[in-house]
This record gives sequence, C-alpha cells and structure tokens, in this order.
Amino acid sequence: MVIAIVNQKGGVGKSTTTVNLGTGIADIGYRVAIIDLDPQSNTTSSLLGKPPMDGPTVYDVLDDWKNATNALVRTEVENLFLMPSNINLAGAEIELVSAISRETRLKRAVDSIRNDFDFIFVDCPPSLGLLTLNAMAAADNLIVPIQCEYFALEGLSKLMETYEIVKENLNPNLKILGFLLTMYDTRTRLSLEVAEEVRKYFGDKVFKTIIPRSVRISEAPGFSMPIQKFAPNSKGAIAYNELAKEVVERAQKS
Amino acid sequence: MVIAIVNQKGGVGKSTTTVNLGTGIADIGYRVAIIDLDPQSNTTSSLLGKPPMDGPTVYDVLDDWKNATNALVRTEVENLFLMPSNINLAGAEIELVSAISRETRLKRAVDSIRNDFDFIFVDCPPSLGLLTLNAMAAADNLIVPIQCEYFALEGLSKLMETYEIVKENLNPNLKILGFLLTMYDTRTRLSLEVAEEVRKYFGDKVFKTIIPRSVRISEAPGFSMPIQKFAPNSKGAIAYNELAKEVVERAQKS
Ligand SMILES: Nc1ncnc2c1ncn2[C@@H]1O[C@H](COP(=O)(O)OP(=O)(O)OP(=O)(O)O)[C@@H](O)[C@H]1O
Ligand SMILES: Nc1ncnc2c1ncn2[C@@H]1O[C@H](COP(=O)(O)OP(=O)(O)OP(=O)(O)O)[C@@H](O)[C@H]1O
Ligand SMILES: [Mg+2]
Ligand SMILES: [Mg+2]
Repeated sequence: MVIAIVNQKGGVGKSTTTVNLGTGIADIGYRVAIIDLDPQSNTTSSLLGKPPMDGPTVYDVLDDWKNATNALVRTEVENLFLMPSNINLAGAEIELVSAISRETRLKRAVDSIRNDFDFIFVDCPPSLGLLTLNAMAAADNLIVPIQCEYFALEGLSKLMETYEIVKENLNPNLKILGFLLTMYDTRTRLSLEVAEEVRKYFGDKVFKTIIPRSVRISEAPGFSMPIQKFAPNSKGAIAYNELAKEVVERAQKS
Repeated sequence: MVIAIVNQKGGVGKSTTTVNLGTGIADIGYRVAIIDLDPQSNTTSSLLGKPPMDGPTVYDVLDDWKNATNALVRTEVENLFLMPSNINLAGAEIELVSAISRETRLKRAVDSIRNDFDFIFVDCPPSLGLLTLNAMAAADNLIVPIQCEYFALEGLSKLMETYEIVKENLNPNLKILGFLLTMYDTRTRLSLEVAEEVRKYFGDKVFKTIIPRSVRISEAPGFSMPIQKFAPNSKGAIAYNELAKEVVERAQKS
C-alpha cells in the first residue's frame, strides 16, 4: 500500500510522522520504503544524517522512473528503506511545469517498486504544488497530520479540494486513510478544542492514536534516529507504535 | 522600509512574527502595512478573522499593481493596515510561471504604496517558489525566523543561496536585517544548542531578542488578535515589543 503524508500547512509533523510511523511498521516485520519528496530533505537527514553524496535520489527518479530501484538505500532500521531527496529537488516544482505527464512521473516510479514492499510512505513538502500532486497521484491513501493549534483547520478545505480534483482527474481510487492529531499538549485548552473540532468534522476518520508534544521526538532527528531507537520507552515512541498498529489494521480493512 | 519574513521551513513562526512584530511597531506610532503573500492566509485570519468577502486581495494586486491601494484594509490595530490574501493565491505559483516579469510583479505594487508607510512587512509561504521570489525582489531587507529545533539549520544554506541569486539578478540592494530565534523553550537543551549554533554561524546578525515558546502566542490567532492585544503582559507580548524596538533601531542604522 502506498500512503502519502500531506498537509500544506508547515511544521505540522509530516516528516516526523513519516519517519516514526515507517519505523513502527517496519519493527512489526513489514517491508517498508520511504520516499522523501521534500527538497528540505528532513526525512532523509532524520534517517541517514546527511543526504548520500552519490547515487540517484528522488530527483533522478522523477527524471527517469527506471532509477527507482537504484535510488533505494538501506537505513539503520531493519526492513526500512529510503529513497532520499537532496537540494536538486528544489528546482523540480518549476522544472516539472513543462514536463510530459508532469503529475504522474512519481506514479510510474512507485508502480515499478510497489511489489517489493508492504508499505510505501511519501513525505511531502508544505505546499499543494506539483510535488504533492505527484504524491497524491501515486498513492492509494493519504494520512493528514494536523497540529493541535489554531491554524490547523484553516487550510484543510483547500487540501480536501485538491484531493477531490486528484480523485477526479488523476487517481480515482485515492482514499483518505485518516487524520492524525499531532503535538497534542495536555496542559492547554487549545489542544483539546482543536481535537474536538477535528473530530466534529471528520468523525471516525480521525485516528484514535494521538501523538503528544514531546521534546524527545524533536531531539531524535539530531541523532539520526527514529524515536523508537532514540527513546524506546518514551510516550512519543509508544504513541507512534500504537499508530503503526492502527494504520496496519485500517490498511487491511480498506 | 520593506521587510520580507522568509524561511521555506514550515511552521517556524513567519506568520506569527509578521502579525506581532507589525503590531509592536504600529504601537510605537509608525505607519505599518502587512502584505499576506501566503495562500494559507494565516496572517489575514489572525488580524481579520476571515478573509474579506469582496474587494481586491494580493492575488488581484499581482495581476495588476494598480489594485494595491484599494487592496489595503484597516485592522483593529491603530496604524496597522493589511493587504489580505485568500484561497485564489494558491493558483498563483503555477499561473505566474508564464507571466511577464513574473518575479517583480509584487515589487511594482509595493513601490506604488511605499511612500505611504514607514514599514511594510511581507509574510511568505513555506517555499522558495515564485511568491517568495516576488517578496525578496520587492524587499529592502529580510528577517529569517528560525525555530529552535533540530531541522532549523538544514534549509538555511538553500535560503542563503536564493538570497544571493536574488541579489545578483533582481534586487542588488537586498540585505538581511536579522535572524530571529523563535519558540525558544528554556526547559530543553535542544533550544540552547540550536541558539548557540545559529549565533556561531551568523554572529551579530542574530537578533538579541529571543521569542519564547508560549501557549498565549498560539492562542491569540483564535481571537483574531495580536499577542499585544490578547495578553499584553505575557512574555510573548513583551518579547515581540522588544523585537519591535530592535528592528526599528537596525532599520535606522541600515
Ligand atoms: N510530537 C512532537 N512533539 C514535539 N515536537 C515535534 C513533534 N512532532 C514534530 N515535532 C517537531 O516540530 C517541528 C516540525 O515537525 P516536522 O518537521 O516533522 O513537520 P513538517 O510538517 O514535516 O514540516 P514541513 O512543513 O517544513 O515539512 C520539528 O522540529 C519536529 O522535530
Ligand atoms: N513563540 C511561539 N510559542 C508557541 N507557539 C507558537 C509560537 N510562534 C508560533 N507558534 C505557533 O506555531 C505554529 C506555527 O507558527 P506560524 O504559523 O506562525 O509559522 P509559519 O512559519 O508562518 O508557518 P507556515 O510555514 O505554515 O507559513 C502556529 O500554530 C503558531 O500559533
Ligand atoms: Mg517535512
Ligand atoms: Mg505562515
């Protein structure tokens, strides 16, 4: 199953969720690939430290889908592979505008590796441009991280609009696997109010698992480790492992 | 003076800084305009509640610079005016690609209102695409908010590269007014380490004022108020007022 992690709002936990959810599912025993489609390459640095010096990256894969298998590298986590991004990707949004089949270039690549993995996650940049459209065209499902802050609901109507457009024009089978509440701070009313509001809108589509705000989660990337390796007994690691189980369950039902 | 608030990393406090710094400077007595160049329009909703139902927005101004004066609306803050954005702006990145003088459309508009204000702030989306290029081409100075988290330094080299390209090709007088440390959490080592690292790289360019992580700051947009109106004696309001003084001082020297 191919899952894109999307939300054009910045800093809501897309990369953090991609790394820690991917690890949680790999730890269960599934074969997982992560594609870093964000030019900032936060996911790549969270798993590898530095983008690899040589070899193809996701930029080369958008250029030629046949690079896909060679672009996958092992990570420190068993069963978890990564298609890294690097700074070249920053130019892709503009370069793709005039390319042939500009919205489905990633889909060609993903389809060529789909049978080698149980789950493929795609981390997206904070925009609804051509990179995110490529991810939505290639995916079976979306996961939408929502930060428990005031601006959380503002951009969702545009995201849902884009989802409908992609479904109509590029990928009729696309579904939303769920909305994930992140950086939930039990000490503030704001988190509670936002969570209630999100559940009012999206009901059962909201994952039962809530990711708490936790300093350990924000420290882990500095050691190039997912939270499960950096602080295995922390509330962040437990939450992402719970989420992994919930995602697998939903995937089997869908 | 025209100041663009830029950082392609998402969720670092660009909109929050635009609203609260703009208010701090307007409260001193200067005439201030804020341009919301982010399709998410978080700055617009922080000051107005909802994007205005009619009248030109920044999207119409990019289309025709003569709309600039009509697009400015009063806010609840004395001396503070806003050029709002709305959802139409989301299409602008792709629409601008083939437009005439695509990188300097905002500059034409800003130049037509520049003499009516002491300060003009431009809030940018989390990307280095055509909207942010327009802001950098129109600005005299940049302020770069940096969240005190691990990923903070990752994207800065690309931002500096873009700054150099804009200086060489579009705006030779562009300068960096300063780097602003935001969401500083005194309880964590991570904030301390990131702050030290940033000062090592950028020395005196880093503002002395540090913005603390504060729940009151994240609650204020829910009441469509800047922090100075929502919680005037909070550490967040005091910090942004300190920053306002520091920005005015630096502006007078530059
Ligand atoms: N549950 C959490 N608790 C505390 N900090 C968190 C949590 N999740 C993420 N963070 C931190 O918040 C910041 C933003 O998270 P992240 O980079 O994953 O968001 P993103 O949506 O991928 O951002 P972008 O829009 O720039 O791609 C990071 O510094 C990260 O370490
Ligand atoms: N000093 C602070 N303390 C606590 N929360 C903050 C602070 N500054 C900003 N926030 C909150 O963090 C979130 C991100 O801030 P903001 O939206 O201003 O960042 P941004 O860089 O404009 O994001 P984007 O990249 O999406 O445009 C918001 O929910 C905001 O309320
Ligand atoms: Mg990210
Ligand atoms: Mg913003």
